[in-house]
Amino acid sequence: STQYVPPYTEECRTGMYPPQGPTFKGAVTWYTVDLDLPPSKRWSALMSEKKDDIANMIKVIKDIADAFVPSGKLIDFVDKVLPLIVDTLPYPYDEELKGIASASGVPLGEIALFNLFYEVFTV
Amino acid sequence: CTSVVAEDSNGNLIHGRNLDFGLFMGWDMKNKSWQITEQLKPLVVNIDFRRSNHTVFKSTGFAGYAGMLTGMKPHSFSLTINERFSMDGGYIGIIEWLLHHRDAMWMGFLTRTVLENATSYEEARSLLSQTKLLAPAYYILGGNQTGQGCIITRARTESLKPLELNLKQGRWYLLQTNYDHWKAPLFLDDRRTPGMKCMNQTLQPNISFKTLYDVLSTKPVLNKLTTYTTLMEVSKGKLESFVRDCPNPCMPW
Repeated sequence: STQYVPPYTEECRTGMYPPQGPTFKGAVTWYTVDLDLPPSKRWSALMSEKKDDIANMIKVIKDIADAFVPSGKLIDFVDKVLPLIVDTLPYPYDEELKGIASASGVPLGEIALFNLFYEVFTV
Repeated sequence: CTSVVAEDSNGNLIHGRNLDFGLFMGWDMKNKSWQITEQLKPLVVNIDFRRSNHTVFKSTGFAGYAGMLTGMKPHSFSLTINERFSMDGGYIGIIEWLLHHRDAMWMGFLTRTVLENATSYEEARSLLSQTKLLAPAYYILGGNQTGQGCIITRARTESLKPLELNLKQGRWYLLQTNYDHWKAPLFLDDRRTPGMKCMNQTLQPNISFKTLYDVLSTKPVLNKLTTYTTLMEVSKGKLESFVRDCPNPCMPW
C-alpha cells in the first residue's frame, strides 16, 4: 500500500513496444468519416456500431449525477436545457451532434453533455 | 494527460500522448478503477477524415465526441490537447455563451477546425495561439521540420509564455502534463519529473515510437486515468493508438 503514496514512480520502462502484456488493453479500430457527406450523416456508421458503448457510458454519468443530486433534476436539466445549446453551436458541429444523437439513440442533451465535458471540467 | 513532442538526431519529429480522463468521477472500489475512464475505453477510435477520397487528417478520439483531442495532418503537423485547470475555467465561458457572448470557440471544435483547415505548422500555431477560447488549455504542437515543436499555454483570451523546441539549448523534446511549464507541478501529481527522467535516459539519438511508448508506459505517466496512448510521426503520416490499462500498484492519477 505504500506504493500508492505519491509521488510513486517506477524505473523507466523498456521493451514495452510492440504493445502487449497487462498495460495493453487492445488495439484501436480505424473508421472513416467522409467530410463530403452532410454533417448529420457523417457519424452514422460509426455511431450505429458504438451505440451500446455510448449508452453504457451515459448511464454511468447519469448514475454519478444521481448520486450527487438524487432528485434526478440534474439529468432533467441536461435533457431539457442542453439541446437548446446545440442550436447555438457553430456549423457543422450543431448538425453533427444531432446526427450523432439520432444514430446512437441517445438523447441530444446527453450527447451535448459528452461534447462539453472538457469545458465543464477545467475548474 | 501527458504529451511529448521530440526531435530525433535526424530532425524527424515524434509526438506521443497519454489521454487521462475521469478524475473523481466514480471510483470502482472492487476493480480499483475510475468508472468513467473504464467506460471511455470501448469508445476509443481512430478516424481517417476524408474529403474527395483523400485523407484530410487523422485522429484518435471517442465515438460520439465531435471535437478533437489528438490528431495529425500528415506531412504538416501533429496536435494534442492537455487539460488546464483554472478557476477561470470553462464554466465561465459556458455562462458567457449562454448570455449570448459567442465570440469564443469550444476547445475541441477549435482543434478540429485547425486540423481540418490549417495547411502548415505556422498557421496551426497562429490559430491555436490567437483564437479566443471558452476554456483554458495546453496545446502541444509538432511540425515536420527541425525545431518545429511548441507548447501553447492558453488562457481563455491569451497565450502565455509559449515554449519551443530549441536544439541549441539542448531542448530536443517538450513534455507537458497538466501544469504550467514555468511552475512546479502539484507534488501529489508529478508526472513531469518521472517523464523527463525517462526522456533524458532515452537520449535524442534513440527516440522512436518504441522508446516513446516506453516513457508513456512508465508509472505514474501511465496511471489509472490513462485511457489511450497515441504515437504520431508527421513525416510518414503514421498514427498508432492503443487502449491502456494500469495494473496495481498504480497511482489513481
